[in-house]
Amino acid sequence: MGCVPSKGRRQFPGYEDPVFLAAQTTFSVSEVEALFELFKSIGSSVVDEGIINKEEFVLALFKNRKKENLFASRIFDLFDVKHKGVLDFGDFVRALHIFHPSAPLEDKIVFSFKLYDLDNTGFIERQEVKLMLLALLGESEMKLADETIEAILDKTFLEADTNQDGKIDLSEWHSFVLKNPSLLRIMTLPYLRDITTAFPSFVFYSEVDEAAA
Amino acid sequence: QPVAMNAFELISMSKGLNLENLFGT
Repeated sequence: MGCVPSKGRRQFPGYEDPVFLAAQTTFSVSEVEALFELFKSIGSSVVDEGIINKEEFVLALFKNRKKENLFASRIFDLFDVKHKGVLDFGDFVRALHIFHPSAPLEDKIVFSFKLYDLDNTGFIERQEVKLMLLALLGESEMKLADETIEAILDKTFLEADTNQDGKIDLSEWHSFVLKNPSLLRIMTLPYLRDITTAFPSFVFYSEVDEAAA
Repeated sequence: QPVAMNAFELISMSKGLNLENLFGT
């Protein structure tokens, strides 16, 4: 392809070669290039500096830059594997790869476990789950009495915490989500299969030959 | 009936966990 010369993609901080990123992920080279169009779009919504900051990430999710959200913030932090406080293109592609319909189930299970292990102790604790339930209630304006929340937590930990030590480890989480596959629905984005159709403009900026894509 | 659901089913309803929205930009 290469219809139009690239307009300085390599000037983007953390820009990585699409061929290199495709080799590391489920994405084809064309899909990585289409993701770059999405990346640019999100990363230029507040400050156009070639990276995605947390504000831009939350804005993309909520269309509201003032909103703070525990879950969006947690996902951002997990995408930010190098703990730089911003996402570069490589971070973005490698993290989204886990959400691809063809990504390994095991990767989705581990990512979802980390998502809910808010304090990174290697366990999902009851207090963390309660905090997330309260955050959900705040976000949705759904109202639940404290005793209802405790009943939900009791039921959840009875099912998930099989050794009944008050916390859910990765092995327990693994068994729990296999019995409740709907919990992994958030970990798969069917849209990623059609990313080149969603961002066809990648063709105009492609730097690779069709044969390589 | 929220009480019939487990906590994670409820939590996964959060808009902040729905990355589909990223593609709407």
